[in-house]
Amino acid sequence: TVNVSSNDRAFQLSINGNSITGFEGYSMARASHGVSKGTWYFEVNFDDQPDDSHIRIGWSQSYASLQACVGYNKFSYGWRSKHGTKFHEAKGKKYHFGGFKQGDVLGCLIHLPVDK
Amino acid sequence: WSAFAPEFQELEENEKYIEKENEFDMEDE
Amino acid sequence: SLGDANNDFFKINQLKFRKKMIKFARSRIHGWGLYAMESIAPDEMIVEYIGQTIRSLVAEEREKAYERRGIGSSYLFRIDLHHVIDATKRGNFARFINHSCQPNCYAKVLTIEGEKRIVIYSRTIIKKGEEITYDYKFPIEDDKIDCLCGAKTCRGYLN
Repeated sequence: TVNVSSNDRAFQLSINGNSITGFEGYSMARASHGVSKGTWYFEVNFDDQPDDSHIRIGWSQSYASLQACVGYNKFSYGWRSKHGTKFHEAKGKKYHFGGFKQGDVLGCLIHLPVDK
Repeated sequence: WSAFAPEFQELEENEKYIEKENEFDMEDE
Repeated sequence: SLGDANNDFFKINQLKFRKKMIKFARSRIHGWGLYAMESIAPDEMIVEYIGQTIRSLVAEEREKAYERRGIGSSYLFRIDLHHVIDATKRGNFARFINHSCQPNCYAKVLTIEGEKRIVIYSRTIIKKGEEITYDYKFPIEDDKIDCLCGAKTCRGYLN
């Protein structure tokens, strides 16, 4: 069963079952299982956020630092709640106007070449 | 450099830096 | 009897009122430095190194930004694996203490009330008028920074 990993995550995040609670600066938790080829999709519920707070979600290789946000370097791809911007290598591009917020269900799909 | 930095702020205590949402971003469209 | 930590707490808070011990003046080692205004016994708390507490990755980004602006990054002081104290733009005059390979002080990280703080202690007796120095213990890097401490046992580089 795929869960939030209990150790492949920033120490300052609090993990309770499959829910992640963060505070202060960006940091990352990854899933217990990764994928390496084919097309995969996961969904999460964005439960709750304090005013003026934001999250980022996406796909990350294990090389990406846990003490930064997803999309910070070349090892990960992130999608931000603020303005719905997508990030890779810390560069933000327009992606989904208006962004997302608590109460939304977020889906992330990755399509990896099968034969490489 | 810091001896003459005009905007240098003296602190009595360590100050915890509050990171910005775009702390780790280089560019943002 | 005050536990060790309480004792440190009281002593570190007295520091603010004992500023007279040291003064800021031109240094033979590099630019400006701090000098003892009175003779100081060994293992005395001299000054706290104060600045902004930031996470390691934020420090790495700032170090690159400072280098780009030619500010140099020797006001970043690592307190543990995850955090650094940055006195480049906000802090106190402890940032002016120069490095020496044969220092008369040392830096110690104290945890007081859960907060990690850096205190500079005297290592030996420090005579009035002597420059305060400690070993920065910078990590070894490829692009070197020359050390100007002039001590007999100088290692030649800060990093």
